[in-house]
Parts: sequence; C-alpha cells; structure tokens
Amino acid sequence: QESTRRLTIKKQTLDDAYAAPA
Amino acid sequence: QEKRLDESLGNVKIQSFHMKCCLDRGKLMEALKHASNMITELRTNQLSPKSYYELYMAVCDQLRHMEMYLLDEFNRGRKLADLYELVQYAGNIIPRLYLLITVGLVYMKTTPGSRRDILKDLVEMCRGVQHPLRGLFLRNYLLQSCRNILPDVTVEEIAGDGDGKEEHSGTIEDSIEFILLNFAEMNKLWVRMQHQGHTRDKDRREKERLELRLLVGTNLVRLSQLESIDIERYKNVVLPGILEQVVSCRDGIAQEYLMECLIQVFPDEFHLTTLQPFLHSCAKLVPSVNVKNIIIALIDRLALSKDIDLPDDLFDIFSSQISNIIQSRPDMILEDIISMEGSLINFTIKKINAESKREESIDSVLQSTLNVIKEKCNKARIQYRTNIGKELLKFLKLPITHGTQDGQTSGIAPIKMSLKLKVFKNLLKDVTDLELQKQITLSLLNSALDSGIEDKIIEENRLTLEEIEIFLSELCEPLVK
Amino acid sequence: FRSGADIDIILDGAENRKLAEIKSEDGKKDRYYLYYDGETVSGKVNITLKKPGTKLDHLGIKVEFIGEIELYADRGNHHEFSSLVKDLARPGDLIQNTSYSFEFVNVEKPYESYTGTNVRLRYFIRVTIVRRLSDIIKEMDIIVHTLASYPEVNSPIKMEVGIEECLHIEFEYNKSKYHLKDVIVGKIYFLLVRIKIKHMEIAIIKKESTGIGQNTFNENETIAKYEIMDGAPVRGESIPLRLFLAGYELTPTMKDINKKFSVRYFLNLVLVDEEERRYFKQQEIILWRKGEKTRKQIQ
Repeated sequence: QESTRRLTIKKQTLDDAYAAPA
Repeated sequence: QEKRLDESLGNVKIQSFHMKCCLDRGKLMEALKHASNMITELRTNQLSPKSYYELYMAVCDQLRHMEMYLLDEFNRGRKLADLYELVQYAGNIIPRLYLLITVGLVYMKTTPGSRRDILKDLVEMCRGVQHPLRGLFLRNYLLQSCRNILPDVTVEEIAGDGDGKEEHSGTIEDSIEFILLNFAEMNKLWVRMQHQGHTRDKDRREKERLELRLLVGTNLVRLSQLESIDIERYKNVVLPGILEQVVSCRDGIAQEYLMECLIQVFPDEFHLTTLQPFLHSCAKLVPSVNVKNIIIALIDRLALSKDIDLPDDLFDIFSSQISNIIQSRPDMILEDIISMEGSLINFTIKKINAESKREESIDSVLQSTLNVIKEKCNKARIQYRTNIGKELLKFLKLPITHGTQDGQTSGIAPIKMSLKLKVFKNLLKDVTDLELQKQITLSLLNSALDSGIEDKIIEENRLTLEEIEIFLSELCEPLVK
Repeated sequence: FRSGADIDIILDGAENRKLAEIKSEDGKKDRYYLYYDGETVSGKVNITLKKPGTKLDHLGIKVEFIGEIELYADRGNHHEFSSLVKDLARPGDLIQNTSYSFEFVNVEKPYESYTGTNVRLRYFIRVTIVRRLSDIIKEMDIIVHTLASYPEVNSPIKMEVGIEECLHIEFEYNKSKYHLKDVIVGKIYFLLVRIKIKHMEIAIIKKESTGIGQNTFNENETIAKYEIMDGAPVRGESIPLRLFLAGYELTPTMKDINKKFSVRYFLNLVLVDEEERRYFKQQEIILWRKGEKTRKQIQ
C-alpha cells in the first residue's frame, strides 16, 4: 500500500484538457 | 532518422544482452539497471513516430524477457515483495514507469488481490508523462501489458462464487474505469500533438497523428473485448465516457476516427440501444468531420445485421437524428446530405419488409431531401455534370432499382416504383436539370427494355393505362425534350 | 620509538550488535558498531606485548569514551561534547599480555554520528598507554543513531506559487516531517501554464552549515534528482509525486548541534523550460530516524 500511495487529485475539466497550450 | 534509429536499436541490443546475462546469473538488481538503461532510449525526442514505434517494439520485446523471468521467480516461491517499490527509485520517469508497469503486471498475475490497486496506480502514475508521443506509447504499453489481466467479472459473480475470490481482485467496473481513464489521457495527448511544432509542419503532423490513431483506438477495442460489458453498462457507463471525450476534444481527426471505431468494435445490439446519444453526439462534432461517413457506416452496419430484432421505430430515429444533424451543421455540403439520405433509403430497402411501410419511408426520405435541396439551392437546379448531380443520380436510382417489390431490379418494376413513390417525380422535376432527368428516364426505359418483356407490358397488365400515361407524359418528357 | 604493544578493544555483545555504515572523509563507507543514546558501552581491552618476555613500562593505562565535533576548517581543534574516562591501570610495568574490562554505564549520546563536507561528529573509544616519550593509543569508532518517534503534529506542506502571467502551480507534499525510510507523496497542480515546459524534477538538497554568526559557512549538496514529469502539461493537469527516501543516503535533520553545525534538508521543485530556464521552489522538510522496533510494532 505504501508503494501505491497517492494524493487525491482535482479532476481536470474537459475544456482545459483539450485546450491548446496557452 | 535511420542513423539515429540504428544507434538507438544498437544500444537496446547491448543493454538487453547485459540484462539477460544478469538474469541468467540471478542478479536481478543489475539486470534492472540494464533494463533501465535500455528503456532510456525511449526518452529520445529525435525520432519520428514511425521510428519511435520501431524502437518501442524492440524495447517491449526485451521487457517481455524480464517479465518472464520475474514470473518464473514468483512461481518458484521467491518473494520479491519490495520490487514494486525498488523500481520506483529510478531517477528518470520513462524507465521508471515502463519498469513499474512490467513489475506491476507480474504482481497482478501472481497476486490477484493486488489487481485493483495496481491497475489504478499504474494508470494514474502515467500522468507524469505529458509528452504526447512518449506518453502515447507508454500508455499503449500499459494497455497491452494489462490486456489479459483486466478483471472481467461482476460484483454479483464474485459474491456468488464459492471459492472465496476477494472483491479487491477487481471487477468489471475497475476495468472500465481503467480503460476509460487511459483512453481519455491518450486522446488528450494525441489531440495535443497538433499544437506541437511550427505551423508549416501542420500537414506532416497531421499525417503523423493519423499513423498513431490505432494507439488510441486500441482502448476501445479492449473495451469491446470485455465480456461482462452488457448493454446496460455500455449505455450507462462506457458510451457516455467515450462520447464525452470525443465531443469535448473538438478535433476533427480524433472525432472522425473514434466515432467510426466505436461503430466497428461494438456489436449491433449495443448500437441499437444507444442510437439517440450516438447520433446526438454526431451533431456536435466539429465542422471538419465528415459526419456523413460516420452516419453511413452506422446505418449500413445495421442494415447488414442479421439475427437481431430491430426496433420498429428505428427508421424514425435515424430520420429525425439525421435531420437534427443537418440542421446543426449548416455548412454540411449537399453531396454529403444526399449521401446520408441515400444510406437511409438503403436501410429501408434492406430492413423494412412491409411494402407499403417501405414505400412510405422512402417517400419521407425523398421529401426530406427535396426540402433540403430547395433550401440550399434556392431556385437553382442541380446540374447533372457536377458532383452533386452524380450523387443525386445515385440517390434517385437507389429506390427505383433496389426498392422494388421482391427486390426486382429490372423489368418494369423500377418504372412502377418510380410512379408509386409520390415524391420521386417532384424531386426529379423540381430540382434537377433536364440532363439528370433524362438520365433517370433512360435508366428506367433501359431497365424495362433489357429484360426483353416490352411486348408483355400491357398484356400482363403490369402497368395500368394510367400509369403508362403518367410515365410517358411526365417522366419521359425530358427525353423527348 | 616503535610501540611495544598492540591494543585491541572488544565490545561486549559485539556478536549480537548491529553494524551501521557511515561515509568516511574520503567518501568510502566504513562500518562500525551501532549504539543508541543511554546504552552502556562496555567491553575488554586486550594488550598484547610485541616482544613477549620484555617489560613495557608505562605511566598508566586509561580508556575514554569521547564524542567530538571536528570542523575541517579548524583541524587543530576538536570540540569534545562528551568525555568519560576510566583508569585501567596505575603507572607500572607490563610484563605479559593483559586484559582489562571497562564499562561506561548508560552513556549519554545526544547527537547522531555524522560525516559531512566540512564537519564530522564522531564517537569513539580511546585506549591510551601513557608513556614517557610517546603514548600508545588505540581508537575504535562507534556509530550513534538518534531515534525519534512519530511527531504529534505533522501537517502537510501545501502552497500556491507562481510567476504572474506566466506559471502558477499548487504543490502539496503529504507531510513536513519524514523518517529516513519514508515516502514523499505529493502532487503538483497546474493553474496557469504559459511557458513551454520541458520537464519537472524534484531534488533533495542537503545544506550543511558550520560555524556561527558571521563565520557561518554553508555547503549545499544535491543528494537526489528525481524526474516527476516529462513534457509540457496544460492548465488543470495534476502530476503525482511519489519519492522513496530509502533509496538515498540521508541523515536526520540536525539543528544547531552543540552550537557548531546544522544539517538541513530541502525539497527543491524545479521546472525546466525549452530554453533551459529553471523555475524552482524550495521547501524545508524535517528528516528523522525511526526506531526499528516502532516500525515493526506498527506493521
């Protein structure tokens, strides 16, 4: 379990995910 | 490119040789170091996608040796409990994640109870690779590695299973979540490729993106192979998850490919229950997408389906959704609209058995087409010697040659059909030029003449006098002119 | 002037005592017996005459337990913070091989053994045969580890940093205090990305400070560089971080040791852009050594 521990992440919005790099 | 690729392949060969020597001598840690050095070649940014793919395949082949060795060790009882942690000590992210996937796979194969956690961990940790090309291949490695290990059982099956399988060995829900997330991230990277590099390289980039499409599509293929995905799961979880990404990405290449992929990989029954959302999504695709091809692919597929009960209102659903698509895409060219309507006629011909219902449906398609043509062309007539003209000719021939009673394509059946279809005449006369009308008439006449029964027309009473009059006076008029 | 005797120091319970490693000044790894604060240090001193039958006269034999700090810039001065002496023999003659027992009961060992770039803290047992002209001396190092238990308060480090109109990130590390075999679990969330990022890495930096006040000398050493992102993210991306400290040679944080030196650790989050410009944010973390027993109990 130590080896797979992660923090909860904020979900990226779809708009952000597919936006062109700024 | 060739020189760079050869150099990289050479390094892979050397490092993999050392890796295998170390494995033969039982020196796992050293073997892992060589494996890491080998995978480091995949950090390159000097190779085109095609060359990178070759390098990637070479590395994957060698990693399979490592996997086999580790599986052997596990089966012999050697505990490698810390290995999942140890491989994470690697300082560079690319070798680290490839090794993590390889080791994780071995753990999942030998310890089913770890599957859920490791699957989730691997798909999340791959976020660290944001470089489009390297990220795509890494996630492809993840997907391909896990293809035989994805849980394909429901919670109910586990509960009902008497042999005490633990729930955290994973269920179909975990597999769906895993693949959908991997797919979303891969699509994101794939779409992002269009923004890399100079604008002058746009065409080359597009070509490269097309070469890589299969990497993304493989996620959908894998989903379709999961047997526990029933219609409900497909409708409520899988399809919405896919469509959400496809529509949101607003990229023509991705949308066109993925929608066609969806049609191809999932079975007809699934498509039948999800027509509304699927076609609704088609309406939201970007203007550059050739929606016509997607619609036609779907309709044609269902038209060819066997042993499936099609719902009675299927034609109505298609018809209304196509109208919706046409309305929401004012830039759609007329040829494409006609082509789509043509596929609907084709569907009607193949799937609606009741003659009157079939004729009624074809008429409604003809009417919709007529309305669209009038709207788009205003008062101009479609010329025969144009692309639209050719498309329209094909369209008009379809119901009269294939839509006849008992599927007769010759004789006077086409003539009879052309007269039965109330809108056919209007469509022909109102919006086409003389030449196109003539071609239709010629086609009808030749069909009748070719069958060699011209002297039996009246004799067998297959055309009434009234029908002959209408045919000769109205439909043959262009020929006379 | 050659020494007339060999001295061996044998520690009690050596066969059951763990050995620990410590880097020597020349970078090699030495292994010595491991002790903890409060433990009794006892054993035997064996003196073997080089020429049996000959007499070795001396002005006394003693054993010392010493803890000292040596600043390399000031080699002549060794700062002893711990010094215990036991006399083993009064002035006289040694005519045969002799063995003496010694015991330093419940010895205070307040600091951890440390070998750094500019300073060394060591503990050792020194046996001296005092003679008129030159003493015969034998030293035996031991290593001391200082243990701590789980801190009562261990809040995560969470911060938003940025360069206006250019790059804004929010980073989070799950704790501010980590034991030496711990895992740093974190994430970096991108709020604004207007630069072409090539990659992101996290470095563990050790800062050794020696001296006090105006005479403080700082030495930075990058213990680890760990790549956590390859390529350029866009806004809204969350990049996971999982860094295992057990893979690196670290010591506990040492603050103001005997007013002589400090050893502190920092995490340096670095983003590198396509033109090799580096954007970084440094954050101190506290490292501590967890006792083996504690770990096992929790397990």
